[in-house]
Amino acid sequence: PEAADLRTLARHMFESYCKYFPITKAKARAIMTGKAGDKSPFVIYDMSSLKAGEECITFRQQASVPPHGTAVEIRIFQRCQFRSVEAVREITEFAKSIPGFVSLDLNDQVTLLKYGVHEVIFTMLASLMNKDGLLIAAGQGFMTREFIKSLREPFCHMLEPKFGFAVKFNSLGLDDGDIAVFIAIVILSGDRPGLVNVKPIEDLQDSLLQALALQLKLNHPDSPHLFAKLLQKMTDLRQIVTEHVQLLHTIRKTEGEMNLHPLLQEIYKDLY
Amino acid sequence: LKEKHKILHRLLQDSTSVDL
Repeated sequence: PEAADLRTLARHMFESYCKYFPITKAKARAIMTGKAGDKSPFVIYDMSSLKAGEECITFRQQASVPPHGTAVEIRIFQRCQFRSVEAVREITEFAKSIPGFVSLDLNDQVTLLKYGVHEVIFTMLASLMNKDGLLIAAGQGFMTREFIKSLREPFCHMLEPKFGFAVKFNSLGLDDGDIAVFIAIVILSGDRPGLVNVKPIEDLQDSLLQALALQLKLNHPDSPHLFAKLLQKMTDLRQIVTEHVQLLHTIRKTEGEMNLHPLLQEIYKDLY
Repeated sequence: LKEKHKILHRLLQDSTSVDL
């Protein structure tokens, strides 16, 4: 494709990204550095600040979260679940906006989402993280990494690999326009198990790869190896998802009362 | 496959109609 077409494609993905995802990296960074103009996020760093935070932060999912008597770990886990379910809906809308996606075999659309959504979730989670913690509840709160590490087993391990990934990923210095094309590429991976018709998927991904290469060349002229570095991150993402699925198996075995949302059950079943 | 992924399938068809 011509360079102008590739720029149009990259711009289109950025517009979809802004349309379907509630918080951009730019917004998250502004909140974390106190430049957003809003009030600073409420910092949750121990059990008492968590209790205070639950009073002052407006969570969207009040109805589906266990009551206050429930263990902290279970409440946090259920909030993570709810946010993941919302994210799957957002990512599905984003995927449908990728030119050519809705013309793919419907079974293949399901497969691409089944395998892609968590890689996208963990890519975008990096935007909300720094080495010390992560923004929660659309930027109203900031939960520290140390607090999460202090939760009981196995919940203390839930986010640590994602922090490790986030710190390295964030060091690439990508902006929202770069991330938008990258996650479209992640979704259109032609090597997902069980795909029926790989060729059109690879063709779409190829256009996006060209759009990303050009985007990075123009947007980061001083980082000539950024494209190659970014593609290597796709391997790390698969590893993180595999570990995440293993942790969920552990949680389901050890935590009798833990309910997994039906949408997440669908996605995790026979995943890896 | 779409039979085993009813919610994902419905999200792909019309996400606004799906009550999660």
